[in-house]
Amino acid sequence: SQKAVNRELKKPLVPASFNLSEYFKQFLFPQNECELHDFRLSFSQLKWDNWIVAPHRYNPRYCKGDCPRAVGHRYGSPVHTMVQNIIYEKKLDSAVPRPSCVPAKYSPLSVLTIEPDGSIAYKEYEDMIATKCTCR
Amino acid sequence: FQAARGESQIAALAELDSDAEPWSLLQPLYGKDRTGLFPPLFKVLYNGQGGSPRLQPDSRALHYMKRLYKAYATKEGIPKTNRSHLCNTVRLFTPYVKHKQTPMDQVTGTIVSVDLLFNLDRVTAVEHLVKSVLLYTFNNSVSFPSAVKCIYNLVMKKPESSSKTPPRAPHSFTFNSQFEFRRKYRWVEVDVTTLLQPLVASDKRNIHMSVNFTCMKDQLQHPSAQDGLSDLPLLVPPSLLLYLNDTSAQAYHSRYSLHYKGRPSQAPDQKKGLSAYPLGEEAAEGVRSSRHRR
Repeated sequence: SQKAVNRELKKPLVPASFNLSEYFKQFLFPQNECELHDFRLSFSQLKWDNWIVAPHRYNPRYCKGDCPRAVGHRYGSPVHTMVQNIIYEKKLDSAVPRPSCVPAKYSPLSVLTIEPDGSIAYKEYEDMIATKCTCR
Repeated sequence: FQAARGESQIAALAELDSDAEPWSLLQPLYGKDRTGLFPPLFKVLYNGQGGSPRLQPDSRALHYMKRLYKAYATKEGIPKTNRSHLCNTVRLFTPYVKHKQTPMDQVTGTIVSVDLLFNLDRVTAVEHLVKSVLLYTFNNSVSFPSAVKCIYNLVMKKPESSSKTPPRAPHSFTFNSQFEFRRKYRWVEVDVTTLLQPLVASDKRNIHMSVNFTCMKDQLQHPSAQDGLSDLPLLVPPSLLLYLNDTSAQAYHSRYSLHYKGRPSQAPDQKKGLSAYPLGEEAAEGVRSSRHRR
């Protein structure tokens, strides 16, 4: 009847709480994509400040997040990563995990330490701070 | 078996009381020392030496090394790329002073020698010596009424042999260097690379040397110069500074030090004897010479 048609027309197309931009965002930028995060550490928190004189703050940073499908151009991942992703998504083998978000590049760190014999050492260590992430 | 071992490992970790010192979490769970897996820094953590009591260094030496750190690395601890030095390790040793010096001889102006013993056990086999200096640091910048000329005489001695072996004539060689004290120096460096090179390369870790100064007599005419000398801070025993290139995989190798990796370290020329330059100038000199070398 006319009344039923009017009632139907008045119904909102989408639920009131639905947010269109939020809806599309999941296609444009997947949530918590693989990226670099800070983790500021002071050696006094670890009670190591009695022998590590410098630096006072150390930010090793870390990689966290989901690896999207198009890992190739975005993370410089090898084709193997996309194959692994397909196997994971198609559930061809439940033992195969999703590609992981891991560091791809590091930078060195200089430390000034007091040695057990009381001498003082300035040392530069390789690969102590993550500077870039990738999916593997 | 792997899974089971993993669970036992997790269980063992869980057993550790929650407020245990962090490095104790790095203790080898199987009692077998695996420190070969970690770079030296974590070796210290792994062995739990982080918390072991340690001798406190001399405050002047610590102040000098903090300045060196600021010159070589940023606040976040990233090594500066504009640096000219070839080394990724600098070690400072304070001496065990064997003989106290006696007051200055008024006639010749000689400040009687002092015997110094350095123990270099912390220098590892993969650390190659690039440069070595004796470092005299002053509490506050020293000013002299006029340039003071001194002859610096250093005799390296064989470490004392044990009582069993017959005593031999002290195997020593003398190293003379003349230098001038000008105004306003916070520290004075005496380059001893040629003396230490063979000792460090042959894994000698106990260095025994005696040092004395002979300052020119004519400089003492001026009474204030005499005063300036009597409280000459050179009476304070020097520290030994070793600039080393750590060739291990865990150490950071900038493009400079790659040239020197595995090569006999090319210590800078010794003619200049004393390098009493502020850190900045010496670093600049390093750039010039490395450019020249290249």
